[in-house]
Amino acid sequence: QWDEPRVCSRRYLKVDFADIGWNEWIISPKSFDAYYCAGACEFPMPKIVRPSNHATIQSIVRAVGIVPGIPEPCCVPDKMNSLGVLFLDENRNVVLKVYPNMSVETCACR
Amino acid sequence: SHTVPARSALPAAADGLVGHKDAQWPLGDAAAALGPGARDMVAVHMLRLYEKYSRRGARPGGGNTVRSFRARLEVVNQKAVYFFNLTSMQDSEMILTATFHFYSEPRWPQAREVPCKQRAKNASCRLLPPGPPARQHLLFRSLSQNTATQGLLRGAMALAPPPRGLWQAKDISPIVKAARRDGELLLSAQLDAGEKDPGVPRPSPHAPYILVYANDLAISEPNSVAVTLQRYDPFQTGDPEPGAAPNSSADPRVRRATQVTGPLQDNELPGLDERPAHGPHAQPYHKHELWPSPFRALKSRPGRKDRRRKGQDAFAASSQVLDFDEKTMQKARRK
Repeated sequence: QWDEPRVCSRRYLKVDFADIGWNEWIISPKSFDAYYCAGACEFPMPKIVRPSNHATIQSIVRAVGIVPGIPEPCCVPDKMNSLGVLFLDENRNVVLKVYPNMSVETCACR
Repeated sequence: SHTVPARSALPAAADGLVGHKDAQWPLGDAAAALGPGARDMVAVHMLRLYEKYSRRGARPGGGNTVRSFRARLEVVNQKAVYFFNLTSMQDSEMILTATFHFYSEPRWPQAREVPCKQRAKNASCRLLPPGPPARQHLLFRSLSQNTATQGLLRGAMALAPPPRGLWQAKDISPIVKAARRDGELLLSAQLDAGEKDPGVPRPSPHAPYILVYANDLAISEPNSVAVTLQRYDPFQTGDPEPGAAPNSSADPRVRRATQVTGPLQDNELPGLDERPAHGPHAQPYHKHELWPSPFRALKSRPGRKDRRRKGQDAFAASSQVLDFDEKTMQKARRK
């Protein structure tokens, strides 16, 4: 993780349902690549962090120190993907649900 | 009652398997995860749907949920009746299509003997040529959980005799929607051939099953994954299930109360970074309390400022708390 870039970007995270105790009823997948967002949204923000207009304004206000205590914008997921999960319900019937926003495609400053 | 058209526009997925004598057993760890349960057709069908719809952006049957319901075989008045318990459907799931899948064998009627005429001594009895294969009827009834009646007839379908043994699918959407609207979530299906049942079939991988394609309106809410997947040992019974994982202890989970200082904003493990307060509102830790229900609602976490006003507006009505049992907490601390 140490050679990760400082700037807001997507970081690798593999989630194994056995680690969170859900593997007993989740048939498939047993694990999936969820990723996560981390990194700085410092002024001036590069285009790559795709700042919203509000984030741009907030980081300028913070940089010029007009108002004390303003934090820098947050590095959060921007585009996300859904994930189909096959699991057993409480009656041991097989269920398929396609959950939205389960893995990160891109990150951005907000 | 509804006489449902014999074959309406079934979801493409359902047709994918109709007419199969026996689908090839699915490969992959999903089948392994199902264990012996992967040998029946409903599991094979669901695994195929999973492989088809777990690619990005695909939507099963136009929705986001497919529920399968296995049959429970019972003998009523010497007839085989299959019962389906649909109670696990969530209120937020809008039914799009429901299909009934069953395996039918061709039924060649026995040649019938003509009673010999009395006067003609030892005349050879003639055999009538077998008539056309018997038509079968599918009868659907619905009943609420604890009634002893046979239930309300919801639908009847005439079935053309199949040329050979094969799986068929019938659209029973109106039947399931009507039964759910009336709160009768126990459905029975009877394959009635009119003539005496040739012996009651035993439970087999050829048991019929129901698939319900739905659109879960609550799936986009924050944390919908926790509502359906965040639970505790779902097979908690007196004796642990033979196939249950070793760590699913049969002992009841103890409830872990944490200091609720107001709505939680994130999913941090409560109690890791702060000792439960011993203030007037602190909820005492009860060892003997069981989980009120297997599903725990999540709580949103107060912002930093709100946490400073600890105890002022504790127990905000709409707030929710994230509970973990001791075992999970120890694992988390270790990590």
